[in-house]
Amino acid sequence: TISMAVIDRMGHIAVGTSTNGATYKIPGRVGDGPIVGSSAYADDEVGGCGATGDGDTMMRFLPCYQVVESMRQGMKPEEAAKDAISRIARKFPDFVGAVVAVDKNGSHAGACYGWTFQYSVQNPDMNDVQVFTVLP
Amino acid sequence: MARSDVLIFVSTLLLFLSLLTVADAELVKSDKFPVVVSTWPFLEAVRAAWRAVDNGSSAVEAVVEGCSACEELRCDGTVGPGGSPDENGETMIDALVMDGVTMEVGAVAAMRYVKDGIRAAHLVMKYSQHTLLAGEGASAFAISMGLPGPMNLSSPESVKKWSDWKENQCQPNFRKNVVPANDCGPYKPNNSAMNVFVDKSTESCEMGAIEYKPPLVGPHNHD
Repeated sequence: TISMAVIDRMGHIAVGTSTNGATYKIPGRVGDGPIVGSSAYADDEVGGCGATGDGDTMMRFLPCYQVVESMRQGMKPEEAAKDAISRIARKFPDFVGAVVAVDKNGSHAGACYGWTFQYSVQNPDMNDVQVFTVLP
Repeated sequence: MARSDVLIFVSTLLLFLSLLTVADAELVKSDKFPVVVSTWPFLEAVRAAWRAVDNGSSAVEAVVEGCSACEELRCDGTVGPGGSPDENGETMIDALVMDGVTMEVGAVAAMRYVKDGIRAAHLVMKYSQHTLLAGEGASAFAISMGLPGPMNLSSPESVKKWSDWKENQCQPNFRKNVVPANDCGPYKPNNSAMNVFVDKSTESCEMGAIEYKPPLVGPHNHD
């Protein structure tokens, strides 16, 4: 799965997700990919979020909606990302997943559980894409 | 109004307008933006989104370009056609795009026969009042709006993966509390396991009867 957030020159935010889902899934199964607030969410006034992992579990918690709403309440991206992941892990200790958060100023952070997660960033300070590694 | 008052008014107005112009220029030329953030080290996808947004595309357009690049590259086998076969060996596509300004969303789920997931989601956003289209309805809409299809979304790799899985008695899989537990279907409910939930009045429930399977999710099999 790819989940992506972009802030354009005007400061406007959009997010998107694309995936072919889980291998060997039962036909008809839909994961978190097309679910608003689960795989991705954005609000221009706050920021955006992308998620990846065990979609069957993650879509029950709308982690990206949670991230954006936590940032709206004043949390930094790192704190909001960790909080959203911990809410899932408390209920599903075997869960595997990650979120990446970006606020409206372009500050970003990731959080993960059950695996080491990497996310990619490019902004005007970078000549090329930079990859950030997040430990569970 | 005295001439001096008019001059003061005009001067104040010009000063205000010049401040507005500076503020606007700072927004457009902000050294903070644009920004592209993506899950995983999908470098080409981020570069595609960056090229778009750095050349003046909107955030939505850049997201579509970035995710579309990943679909074409079949990033990790988890994006685009030719990956993640289901129990029938078929690849289906899920995708979503959201505009954080208008809160408009377009999404497709379990879309068959069309490889361009994020573009299909964008078409749902642009040309319908709906949020999410699923299954063959999503495919028909995407094709009617100009995307190529119908086409087979399998690849030699996905067919091989599915064949190997079938030879391994369809293990692992996402079924639970069914029989047969360790073979391919057709499946039926495992009534002895389900009784644990149905008969809540008994105190002889054996939790061990509930089948547990470790998660199948990993770096090359995830949403």
